[in-house]
Amino acid sequence: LERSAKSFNLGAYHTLDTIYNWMDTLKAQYPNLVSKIQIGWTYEHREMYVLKFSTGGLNRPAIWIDSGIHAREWVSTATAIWTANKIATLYGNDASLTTLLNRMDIFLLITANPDGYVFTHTSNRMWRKTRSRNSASSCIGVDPNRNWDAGFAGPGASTNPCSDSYHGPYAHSEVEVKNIVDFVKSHGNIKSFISIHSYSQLLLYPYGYKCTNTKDYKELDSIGKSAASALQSLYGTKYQVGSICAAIYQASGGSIDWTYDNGIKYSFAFELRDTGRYGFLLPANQIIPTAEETWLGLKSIMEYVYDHPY
Amino acid sequence: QKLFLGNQVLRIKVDDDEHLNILKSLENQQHLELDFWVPPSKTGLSVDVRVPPASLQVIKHSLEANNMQYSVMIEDVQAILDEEQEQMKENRR
Repeated sequence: LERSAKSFNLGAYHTLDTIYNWMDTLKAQYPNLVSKIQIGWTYEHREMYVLKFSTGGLNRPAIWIDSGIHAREWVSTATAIWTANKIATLYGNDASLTTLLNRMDIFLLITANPDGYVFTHTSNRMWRKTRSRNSASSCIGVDPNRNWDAGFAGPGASTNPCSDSYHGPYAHSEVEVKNIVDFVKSHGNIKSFISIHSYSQLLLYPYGYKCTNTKDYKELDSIGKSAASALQSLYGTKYQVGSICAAIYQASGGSIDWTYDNGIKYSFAFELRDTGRYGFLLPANQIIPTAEETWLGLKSIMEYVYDHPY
Repeated sequence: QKLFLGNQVLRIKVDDDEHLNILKSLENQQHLELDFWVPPSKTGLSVDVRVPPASLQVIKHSLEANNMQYSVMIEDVQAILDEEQEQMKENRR
């Protein structure tokens, strides 16, 4: 076990066990701010933990951040770890974050696809999906970002179980997705939902399952552009901002489309950087710069959410 | 642990709908075992694809025959993975 959260190397990639152990040390170091909540089990019966940053209160308005729903996108997981540490260390030292946490909670799901993440460490570094078995095929896994009940099985998701974008047999068939859905529904007061992916430098908002603008399109675009500008201010990393459909492609069954359609107006997805053309294999020495710039983008969104209650 | 010896990642420029259709058709050919890191979606947006050594010649030939520009984004995926593993071992030590 890590003896202190301070001795943990935030600039390295880690196994799931190491990450889960580190969560305990973070919790132990900041007991009045950080707690670890189990939101369920994975298909292969691993725990799914979310870190809760809270200064008290009951069911406060909250911001949700998840990362690593696609297993091979290691830099998103590493960025979330850095972000958790940042939130813990900044509380009480940064006026803006302290003010926010005095009224709101932050939930951080560092590994949204634990089975897949373990599989990338042990068997296949290029694995993207969950590890659930399909009764009708020998191919394993479902793309957990095509499995949400938002235009499920529509354009931009595959019906082929062997495809990396297979949508699964039915919406929320993946227990990892269902765990998040149940948590979000039961909480009922999440105001912003942010999913972190990698790579290709995009800041996206709904919709992906259809190519029409949301009713909040203008506001989301403006928030996204401000966040991308804040992010770029550190190292000059350029982000494209837009709806999923406009910026990349039509993709149905995605997380932020579901959250938006379920009343969470401030729903965004980041595709983190790879300015060095490494794709999913971003070298570890780029974790901290990536996390630092991402933090500025996240902070920009979180501050906006705080200032615009609904 | 699955090895990716000789796998390359190509970055392919998509100039028009014809290019897009060619890439989509390649995407559907399962025997090529292509892994699209950024799938073909629209013109003007580059496509990144990991290509196993057995399919490299076919893909490069197909791109060249259709006047599609590409560059090798990663020369050997396994070399980067080896480096990544080494760094993780070092970190654990």
